[in-house]
Amino acid sequence: MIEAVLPQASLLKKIIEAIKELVSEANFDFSETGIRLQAMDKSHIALSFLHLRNDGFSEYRCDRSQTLGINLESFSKVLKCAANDDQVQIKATDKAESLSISFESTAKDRVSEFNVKLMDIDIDSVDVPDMDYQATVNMSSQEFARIVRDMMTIGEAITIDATKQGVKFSTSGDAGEGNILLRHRKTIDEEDGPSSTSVEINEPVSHSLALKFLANFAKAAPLADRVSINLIEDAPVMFEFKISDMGHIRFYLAPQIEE
Amino acid sequence: ARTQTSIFSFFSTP
Repeated sequence: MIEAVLPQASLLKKIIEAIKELVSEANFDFSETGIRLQAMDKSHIALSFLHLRNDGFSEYRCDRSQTLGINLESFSKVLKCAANDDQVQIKATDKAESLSISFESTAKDRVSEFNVKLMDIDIDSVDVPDMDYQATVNMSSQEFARIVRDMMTIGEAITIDATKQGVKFSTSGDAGEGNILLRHRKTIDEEDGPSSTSVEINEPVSHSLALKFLANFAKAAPLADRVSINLIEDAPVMFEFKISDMGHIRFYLAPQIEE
Repeated sequence: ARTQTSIFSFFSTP
């Protein structure tokens, strides 16, 4: 038996919106400690990770570990039937064939219930080792989304250069080229404002990435004020969005390399 | 020219 309650449906809506463009179907692994998901896009270029801890839910029960295969488009459609501040409960019995999702209004005078069919999904999973990143950029997620949008008007690939001075995003295309530099601030405090950027660096590092994937990652911006971009030479770049007090979404993106 | 790598080039399957 699985039962999980979130006080606001908007959070679950944002989580599903953040990953459904990248993966159409995914296995949700429920255990005593919470919910985990690992999924790759069809081209195996981007890897999405979701972790939601049990203590982030207002109620959480998982009698034994269970994997639920869910079509994310269907999940998203059902979640659109919830008001943002509805309480949402998800429930599945052992060996269930569907996931029960119910919404209760804040006044508790309206309760709706939907069932989404579960499916067997055969997916490739990978082991991601702990890595010592050479550079970590911490910046506003809104700023990240804006840069991705701006760069996409020019090119298809983006180069991220992290140095002690800051982080530079650049692109080029048929129409021309462009770059945006965010200068490093030593401390992110109120004076600097929430839009400031910090770069923790051991060694300068540069990566070229396909912009269309970053546009998908930027869909997680409504979940978190900040995004961290973790870079290491010859390894996928990791983008992390923290989900308030309950977990995170991480995206790993395989780089483009010079032949 | 740049070539797109895959996640499998870096992370192995369990």
